Amino acid sequence: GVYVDNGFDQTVVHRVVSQHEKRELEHEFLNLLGLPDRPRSIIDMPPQVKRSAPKFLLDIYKNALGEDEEEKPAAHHHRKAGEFDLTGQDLKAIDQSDVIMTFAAHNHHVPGVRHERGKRLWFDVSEVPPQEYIIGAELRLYRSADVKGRKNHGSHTITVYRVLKTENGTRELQYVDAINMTTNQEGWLTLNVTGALDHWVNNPDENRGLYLSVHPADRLVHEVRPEDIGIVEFRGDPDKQPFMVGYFKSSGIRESKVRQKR
Amino acid sequence: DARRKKKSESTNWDYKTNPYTDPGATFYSRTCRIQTLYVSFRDLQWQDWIIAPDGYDAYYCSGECNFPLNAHMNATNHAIVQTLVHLLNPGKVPKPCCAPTKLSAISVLYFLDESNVILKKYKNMVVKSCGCH
Repeated sequence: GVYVDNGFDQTVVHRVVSQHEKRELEHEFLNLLGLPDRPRSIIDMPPQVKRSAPKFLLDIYKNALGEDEEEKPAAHHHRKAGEFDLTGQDLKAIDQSDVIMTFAAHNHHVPGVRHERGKRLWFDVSEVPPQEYIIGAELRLYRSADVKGRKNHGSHTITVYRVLKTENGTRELQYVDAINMTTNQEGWLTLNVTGALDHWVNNPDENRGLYLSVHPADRLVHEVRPEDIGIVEFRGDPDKQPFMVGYFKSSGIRESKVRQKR
Repeated sequence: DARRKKKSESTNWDYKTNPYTDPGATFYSRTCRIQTLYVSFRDLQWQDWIIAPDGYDAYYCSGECNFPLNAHMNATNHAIVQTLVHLLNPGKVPKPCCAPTKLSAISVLYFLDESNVILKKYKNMVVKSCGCH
């Protein structure tokens, strides 16, 4: 219903809103949020917040955001890093962003492509709003230290490539980023994949995902499986599954055009 | 027909003579100020896809902008001119409008689909202060 202040510090019912009016109002709010309607895919099966990507953004929401636009974000060292080990660079990207999106990793199999020992990760980036431009993007992988029967001790290098072509069963890869990892390192690892996300948003037909390659730091040719060194894959624990995060800033010119249309 | 015409004329009279009367002002008239309004995503039954917040204090501005416009109403210079023109011709020119003078943003975290999530900052969603424009 519609409630009003009666002037004596009391809120009273002014009018009860009909179902039709309520539906209209709901659509107005959805328009305001930039959504044509509530997501259809979740009506029958509500999504779970315990997965890694929603948990990551909830962590940012609770620990790393200023309360309003006027308020200067809290100094980096005063903000809680949460369980996702946010770095100073992450906090800078968060401060600059108008939109932060996460993308869950999928097993997007392409017939005839040999995967060898590495892993291919594919992300659906079709929902990136066209009026946003990319500040940065990172791939987040969880490394668990207590892997039973782990054979591959020592330092390793994780390299991520963008898959270019998959013709005749062969891959063409483009180097994106790499990190070195020590034996007992546990927690979230981040790789910079800004260029890859930018390319997929501008060229959706060329989104063939990323190829994750792991090898011992001292033996470049000896590729090992990521799970052998404790990297959690997309079928692993929900709160440790790999995901990609994109930081975006709204383009004022395009935003004003959208407003005019509305 | 004559009765209907007479009735129609009498009901339109207020509108014709003073079309800029704020319907809200007839319910409770007082000076322009910030009013409490909480938008509840939970009451809208959106909590299955909006992860946070449960809702937010949006506030709104309501009340009359009467002469003289004093300082605590945050009146713009033009609001004073608008008031003078309204006093000269109240039937044709509206009073200054009671509206937000300062707004701030909120962040909303929601599911785009069953796996992808978005944390978006919405500008100008919360009224911080009201004034006469």
